[in-house]
Amino acid sequence: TTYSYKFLGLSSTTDGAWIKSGFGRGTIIGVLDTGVWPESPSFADQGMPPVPKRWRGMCQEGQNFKATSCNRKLIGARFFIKGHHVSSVPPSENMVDEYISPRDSSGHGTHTSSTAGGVSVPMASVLGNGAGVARGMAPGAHIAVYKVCWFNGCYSSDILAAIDVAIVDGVDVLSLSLGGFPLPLYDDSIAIGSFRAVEHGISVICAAGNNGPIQSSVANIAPWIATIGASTLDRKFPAIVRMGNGEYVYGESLFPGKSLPIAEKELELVYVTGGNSGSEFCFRGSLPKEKVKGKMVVCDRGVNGRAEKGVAVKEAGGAAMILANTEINLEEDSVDAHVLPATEIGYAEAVRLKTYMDTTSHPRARIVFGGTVIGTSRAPEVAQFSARGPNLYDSTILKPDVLAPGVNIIAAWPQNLGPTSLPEDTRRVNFTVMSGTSMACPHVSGIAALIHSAHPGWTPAAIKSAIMTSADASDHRGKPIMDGSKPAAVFAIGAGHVNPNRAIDPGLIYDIKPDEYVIHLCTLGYTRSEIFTITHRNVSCSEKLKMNRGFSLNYPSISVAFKHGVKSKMITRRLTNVGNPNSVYSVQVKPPEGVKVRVKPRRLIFKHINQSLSYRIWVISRKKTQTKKISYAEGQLTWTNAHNSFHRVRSPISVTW
Amino acid sequence: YGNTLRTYIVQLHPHGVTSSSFPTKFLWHLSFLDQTLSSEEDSSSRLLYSYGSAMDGFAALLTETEIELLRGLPDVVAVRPDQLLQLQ
Repeated sequence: TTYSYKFLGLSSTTDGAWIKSGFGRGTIIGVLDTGVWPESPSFADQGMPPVPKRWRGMCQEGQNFKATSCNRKLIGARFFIKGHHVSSVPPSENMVDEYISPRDSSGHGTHTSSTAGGVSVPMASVLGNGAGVARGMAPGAHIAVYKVCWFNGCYSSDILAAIDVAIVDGVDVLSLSLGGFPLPLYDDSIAIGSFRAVEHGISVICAAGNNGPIQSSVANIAPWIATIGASTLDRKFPAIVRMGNGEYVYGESLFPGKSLPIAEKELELVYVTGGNSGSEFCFRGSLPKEKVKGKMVVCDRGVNGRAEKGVAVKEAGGAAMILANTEINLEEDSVDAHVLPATEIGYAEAVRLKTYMDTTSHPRARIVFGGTVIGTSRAPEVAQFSARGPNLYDSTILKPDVLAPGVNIIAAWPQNLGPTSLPEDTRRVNFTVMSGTSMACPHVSGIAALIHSAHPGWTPAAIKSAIMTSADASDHRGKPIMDGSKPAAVFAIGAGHVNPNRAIDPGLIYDIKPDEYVIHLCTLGYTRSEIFTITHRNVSCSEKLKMNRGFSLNYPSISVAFKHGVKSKMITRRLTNVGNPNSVYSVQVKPPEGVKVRVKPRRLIFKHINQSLSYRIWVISRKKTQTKKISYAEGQLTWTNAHNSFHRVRSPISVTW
Repeated sequence: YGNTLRTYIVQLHPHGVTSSSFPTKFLWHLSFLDQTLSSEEDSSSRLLYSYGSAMDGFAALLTETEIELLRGLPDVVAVRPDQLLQLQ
């Protein structure tokens, strides 16, 4: 990516996560996605160390993909198509070839792989926008690509086959920017496959999903998975609309404005509504040429693709487009490299623009493109589309776990597609912009790789704990992370926003052994057969629970649900010292509203490295009456090192009534 | 729908009672299909994946009738229809 590593504070000169981890050297990131474009400069292997001897993977040949397509950066590539192939998929209307090989036909996998572990590429940009040196989060890590997603989606049989092979191949991190809706764990192939991966010491990082801001939309919710929501950067691409009345409406665009004479010309505005053709959304073929020819067309966001609307406008003879957010998108701008001069405006701006159009006989406007602007806006903020908690199937585990950059991420792109990925787009670029929790996920995969390189003996739970307890609760200005117009709730941000420089040296970790996940499933009331399906372990829950009375999963965040008249919960946590010997930590609690929180002991004195100490937390509801309506509150619990303020180990607390 | 072929993921007991009599998991998985399909069917054409690391089991093309037969076998832990997920 051309900027997010800087936004996250990663530097190749100052002492931080990159230096401490050797840029992720020696670690292997497996990416389950749409494949890879191996010729992308992000996968060049100059300066890369040799392929690790433990690597058992392969570079599978196929259509337009040779065994020689792999190198010391891209050390493995395979494709899994049997589940897809047999699923009576109708012939694709897509004009782009779908390669029957690890070669990426749609760009998504190239983008995510390079975000996780792409090497440095100077002078990267999207048509001149967002220019900079592109780097993945772990530029020294090796990448292994497992193509499981095809034009119509990703079948769980293919995903499971890829996880099956990746475990044997020897990956250290698995990155899955895919998912759907939350599922019970025994019905969730990703949860089942990843349990075995975690048992093998592999960190599994998954996208939280894009079904936000709907409550309980978060997917990939197994506690052994790191579930990643999406946030914004402080980088903007202003493309401001100057209306005929002289007023301005803020918008953003990646269109290289000044390159075309028509780009900033004042044009007549038109918003085509009525009928059933979806013209307000600018569906292909819905815009009457006589109404839009030579004009600036307003299109509502939603239903069809943002860039596709631009093609629809262009096909109908329109000269420019204003993409207007609807209420669900609020002010979030996910920019695209449109095929015609275009800008995207927020919901409030859309209301203003439409009011101007409704009250003016000949509305006119022009777009003023402002290039790339960094650092002037508040960030990170929660992306509106980022899936939200509470966790639908396990109220004791807060999901998503953390946020990472996922809006307007510029990363590598294949040469078979234009920057909009539409077949009509004949431009060719090495980088393009994408938004989604898909883009957030590989940021954390790369960061997990950095931690793995710095601490090769750490378990996936320890790596995840380091990422979660070091996450930032505030934005870059020290103010609350925002979610639209309000401070974000823990159900949107989990433990906060990733901070790799702190995650590499967390001081303390909450570790979890695979057997503890099994006991946790017992506490949730899963049956013996359901637990066997998920974990392949034959357990007697009554015995497990008898031996582990009052068990709490040693999760780095705290989530309590007061149900059935219960007013008090006692939970335990166990911290392991991975910082310095003779470290003393004291606790600070910010209790959720309506709740009293007691912690014992309030000081933890670690004499040795790897020493573990436990503490108890009593969460007591002070609410007198319980209404039928579900209500929430949140707080936090932080262990601070008395002599090293860098080591702050923070856990969010969520309470549900 | 009884005769329509769909992809199912069949999860087996990792140390199933019948597993030890086969030299490889793949052959064990094929034998499961053999028990389920009619004798003239080639079970290898129905077996899509044989899993051994992420899960013990296999993905295969099966009818609902065959699934019912499979569910009755002692080493079968779970049977799930293939699910379509999306990039995010």
